[in-house]
Amino acid sequence: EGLVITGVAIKTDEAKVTVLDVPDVPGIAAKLFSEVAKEKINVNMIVQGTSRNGLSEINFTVPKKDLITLKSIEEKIKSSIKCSNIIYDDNIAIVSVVGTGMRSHHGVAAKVFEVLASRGINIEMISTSEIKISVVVRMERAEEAANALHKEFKLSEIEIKTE
Amino acid sequence: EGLVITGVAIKTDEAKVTVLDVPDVPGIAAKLFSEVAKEKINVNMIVQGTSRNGLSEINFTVPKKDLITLKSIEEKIKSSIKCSNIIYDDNIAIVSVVGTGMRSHHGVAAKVFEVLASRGINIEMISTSEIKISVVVRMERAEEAANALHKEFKLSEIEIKTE
Ligand SMILES: C[C@@H](O)[C@H](N)C(=O)O
Ligand SMILES: C[C@@H](O)[C@H](N)C(=O)O
Repeated sequence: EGLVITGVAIKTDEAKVTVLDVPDVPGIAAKLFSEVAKEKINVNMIVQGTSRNGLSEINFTVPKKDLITLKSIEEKIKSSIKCSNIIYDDNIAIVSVVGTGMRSHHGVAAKVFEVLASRGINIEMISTSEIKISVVVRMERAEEAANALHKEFKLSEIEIKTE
Repeated sequence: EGLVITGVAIKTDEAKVTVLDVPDVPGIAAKLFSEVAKEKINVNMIVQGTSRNGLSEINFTVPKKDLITLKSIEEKIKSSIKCSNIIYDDNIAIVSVVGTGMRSHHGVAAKVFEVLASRGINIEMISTSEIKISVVVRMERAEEAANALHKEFKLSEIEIKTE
């Protein structure tokens, strides 16, 4: 499959939520997201890595406009699943490089990260699939990150999409 | 946008690599993945959550066949980025639910997690995008997970793809 990078997208209307030290046992993610779904809040990115000492961290992004509702159910979430804390961050942007054939081409992700590194932009979260590499950065670095990626992948003017 | 779940996919030819306690500063992800790219190893899922006390965990999956090569460059990686340890797990499977309109429909992810919870299947890693919800489970639970999801979303016979 040929590698084709089709665009760079920025999403600035979301906030990141981090649920710390949840037990790594079946049912926890189900309870957490069913509480969020009850409030009719749309969840975009969900990122969970590997547990340590039986505890995991679950991150997800929601529309900024829903953050107040989400905070209002914090006690409900904390009584449904054990966790040490829930952290909210509304100063983030999601910058994504979109394309096809990324999985079969080594080095695309490395290049995305190198472009950000060269500008001293810190990567705060990463989630990838075959067609998309998404990173979370500080809101104020989003434009610069997107422009740098746009230039690196030699995309024409029209491709920076703000979702 | 209407919600359409088009299929369930299982991927059993990959291993998960976890790089622990990397400094959460610009350039680390770039260095890690450029070392991996030098070996011409294709990276599939990359998952990094939020750092704690300035340290992050970076997870990624590679073809099982490349695990020996990856282990052979561990010292190179450790001298290029500070980390406390690198963990390899070749007994995993990636189970994905694929569809469109997932972002604008609350509750799809919750349902996926509930199906796995109801069968006592532990979710070891999560990565989602608008068109795909991927979870890592023990290899021996992959079939059961995929069949349960297949049934839940009432998909016809043909849709369980083994990638
Ligand atoms: C941490 C959380 O994902 C848990 N392992 C679960 O299955 O729900
Ligand atoms: C942890 C790693 O992602 C780091 N923040 C970087 O930008 O490379």
